[in-house]
Amino acid sequence: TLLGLVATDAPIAPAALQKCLEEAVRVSFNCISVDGDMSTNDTILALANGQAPTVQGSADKLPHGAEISESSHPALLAKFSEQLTSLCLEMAHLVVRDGEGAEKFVQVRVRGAGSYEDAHAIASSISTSSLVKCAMHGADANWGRILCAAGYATLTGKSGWTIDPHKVNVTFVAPEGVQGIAPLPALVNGTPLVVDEAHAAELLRHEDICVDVDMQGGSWSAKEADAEAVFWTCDFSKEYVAINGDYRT
Amino acid sequence: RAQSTLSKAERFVVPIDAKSLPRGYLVASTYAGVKNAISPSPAAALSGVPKPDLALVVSSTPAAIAGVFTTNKFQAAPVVHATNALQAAQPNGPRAIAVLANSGCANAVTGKEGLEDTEELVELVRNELNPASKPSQPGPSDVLMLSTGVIGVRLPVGTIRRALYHLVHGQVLQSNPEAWLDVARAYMTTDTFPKLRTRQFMLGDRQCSMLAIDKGAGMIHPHMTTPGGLHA
Repeated sequence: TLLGLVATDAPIAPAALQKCLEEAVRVSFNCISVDGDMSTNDTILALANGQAPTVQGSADKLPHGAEISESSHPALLAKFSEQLTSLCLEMAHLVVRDGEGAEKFVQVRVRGAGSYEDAHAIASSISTSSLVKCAMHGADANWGRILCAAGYATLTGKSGWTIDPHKVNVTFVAPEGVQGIAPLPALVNGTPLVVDEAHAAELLRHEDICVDVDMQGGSWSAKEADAEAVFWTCDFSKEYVAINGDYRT
Repeated sequence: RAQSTLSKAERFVVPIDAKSLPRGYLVASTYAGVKNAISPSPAAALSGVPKPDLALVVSSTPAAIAGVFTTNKFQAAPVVHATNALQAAQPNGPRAIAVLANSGCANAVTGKEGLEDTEELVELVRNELNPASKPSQPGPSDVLMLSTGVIGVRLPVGTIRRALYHLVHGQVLQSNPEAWLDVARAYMTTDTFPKLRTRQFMLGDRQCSMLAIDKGAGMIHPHMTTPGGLHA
């Protein structure tokens, strides 16, 4: 189960707080998976009590007792929303890093889709695949499992956008902070390349693994379909089975 | 970034500066014995210092509150309670004075009795924090609850009630990094480390602080939304 609590002393009106939380969760907690199971209890609450102290000398004064809302202070609310989203992202990543038995932290970025929802669905499908997660555990640049999981993703179907198998690129890239390792394209325009195992091993030996899946617009042109979504998951290890074979209801 | 020999706790628990804590919150946690009441384990009893499993976060003034909840059809009692509380909010929006959390028992799939258990406990918190308030005042609840742990078992209300009295009246409500870290520990189930982060930023002339706690290690694939009618 995912539980979370955010407590701030920022003066945010309830409706604005709700909106900011929804947006923050949409791109953070709703983009993680450890084992593909949704709990009966997942909850994130946010509290804002407005008790933040005033700093003397600041030009931009908030009246005493005023609450920030979309209509009253849109720029300040945007700044708050940015901070909340950034914090939620960090907290969501910690959950993935502490996933039961997890040894790897995997980022799956899907680009060139018809909508955020479709990109999210594809990224979610890849991130939930047991076979992809096992491959990540074994440091295996297994583009085939990634492609397979992308192919059965449940798309929204609203816009008519679909994946074009002849346009998909799969690339393994170095995680942030790791220098000097070139990206490793494994599939280009739906065609597999010969994977340099040494290069793959160099990328995948790291705890953090980044997979980039570019749909290149799919059934539309790349200009028409440029939506992207990022999902975070972990590998699937023997330890996960040990923990959950032991846990009792 | 290479595989580390350090434990996750050693790598991901970061020191918290007291100055970065949000103002106007007091917190406390304790070992209430929820886990032992649900699933007595001789091994756990022999494992040394018991882990906290009950935590209370109190705002000294009614705080704006927002929430997102699981879309699982079998929503646990605290989810149903919180959803109702937020939906029944006054015109100026939902406000809360406290959030009670327990680990060890999810209070899920416990039916009407499970919801009554949640209601009893949040009412107890509300009355203990504010003895002047009339019991069972009509209106939306301004105390919410979070539960996590085993599904299908009722909360040990009596056990929690005794611990709650200690949390509220035992001079243990405080605001410092250690107290917040213990609250994060009380949220843990199969987590290997407590998850707590803070940050500071300016909003106009206000020096704001924000703190977050979360937990989760398994049964993790959230899709949380606001219930109907709750959207901003």
